[in-house]
Amino acid sequence: ITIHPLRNYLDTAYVGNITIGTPPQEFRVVFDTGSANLWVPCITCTSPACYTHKTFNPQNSSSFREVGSPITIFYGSGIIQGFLGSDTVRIGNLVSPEQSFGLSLEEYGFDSLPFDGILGLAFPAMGIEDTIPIFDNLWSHGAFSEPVFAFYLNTNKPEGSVVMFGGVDHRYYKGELNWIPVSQTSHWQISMNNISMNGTVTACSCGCEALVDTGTSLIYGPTKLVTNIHKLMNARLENSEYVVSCDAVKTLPPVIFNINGIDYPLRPQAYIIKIQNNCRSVFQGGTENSSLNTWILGDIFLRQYFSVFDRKNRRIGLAPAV
Amino acid sequence: CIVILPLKKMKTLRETLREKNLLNNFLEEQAYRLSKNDSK
Repeated sequence: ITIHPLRNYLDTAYVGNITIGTPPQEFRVVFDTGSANLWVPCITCTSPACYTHKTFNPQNSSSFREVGSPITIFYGSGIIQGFLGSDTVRIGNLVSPEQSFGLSLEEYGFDSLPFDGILGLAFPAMGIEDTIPIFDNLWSHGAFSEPVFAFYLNTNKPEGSVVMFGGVDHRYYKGELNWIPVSQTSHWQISMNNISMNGTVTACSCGCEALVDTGTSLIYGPTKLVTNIHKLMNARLENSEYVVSCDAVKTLPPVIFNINGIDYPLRPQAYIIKIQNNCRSVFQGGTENSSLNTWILGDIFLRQYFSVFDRKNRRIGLAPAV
Repeated sequence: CIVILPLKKMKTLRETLREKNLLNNFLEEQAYRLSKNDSK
């Protein structure tokens, strides 16, 4: 059982459409670099979450094949249980034939979320045994000129964000891509040198690991170190959220992630979210529960930096997003 | 060729729950449910 990174679906927000089956049945999914399985609700799912989501009906697909093995997938904030099937899956004009995917019969923690299922883009080691993740299936069928995918997550507008497969469109970033080797091929995991504010290293002083995870919204780190960062922000814990004075946005320094010798600053406008009349920090603790000395760079970071995931060279490219 | 798929930034559940003042009990119930499932 692989526990997928902490996923704060409360704020997960970037969703795209895929179809499964013949004729195609459409679903809204999160394209998630923090997991490697594709699953959607089955029409026979009995959980409340399935009543508010689209469900897959195997009877209505002539290309569906029931594999049958039971599956359980654990996420930081939810669990699904169901069984494996296989069918034709389409992402835009990419066609993944005989694609294995999960059909959920029970879901916990996915109630009233703005997506039906999850499409995992992590390495096969994270996937359910004897299944091929969709990116690998497409790659093996020669669907890509370059086995890469990339994300541009728009900060303000609901539209405008994209995930791209098979190459990189340079319109979405500024300057050059900085390439970072993947340190471990299951998550999209990289090594970080340190995290600093105002020229002082505040965390990860002896180096640490970071998961680049589009399925997590905020930024997670070890609770103790996140608490240090919150002290520097004068943040206070209120109803399980770290509240900051909204005026602080004007005076706080950027939080700088040094990765592979390059600084990636996050401005206070990016790490303090204003909703209604209060401002809260995007930093959350808790990663020590799943792996020591590990951070999770979620959408908040990936909105500032266009990200390229290069499977052939096992590296991640980052550049300031336009 | 590059396949570019639009992603839609959805209104987040947290914002919806906060607007309805339901965020706190949602988090408490969520924590309870997950802990119950952990034991299961």
